[in-house]
Amino acid sequence: THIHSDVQLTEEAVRRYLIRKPMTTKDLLKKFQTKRTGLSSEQTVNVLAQILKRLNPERKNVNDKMHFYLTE
Amino acid sequence: SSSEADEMAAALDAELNDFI
Repeated sequence: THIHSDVQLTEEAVRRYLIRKPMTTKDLLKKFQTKRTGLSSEQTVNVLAQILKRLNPERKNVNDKMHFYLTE
Repeated sequence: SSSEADEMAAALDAELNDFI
């Protein structure tokens, strides 16, 4: 069945965001809202966790919040 | 809702903290 989604939560999409600028987990979740991806909240958390573990991005604290980022 | 977003962020942070 076709699931409507205009945003896809993929490793490549996350990689592109993190190369552009450091982001918190909350920033990333805003980019992949469930109403845009068609995924459930639980799926979103699980998939994003797996992607971040694979990408293993650099981490830094900005304004006391952990941000992830990647360099090309 | 923002509280759902907060819960999701907390769950994701917890998953990733286990990984560190």
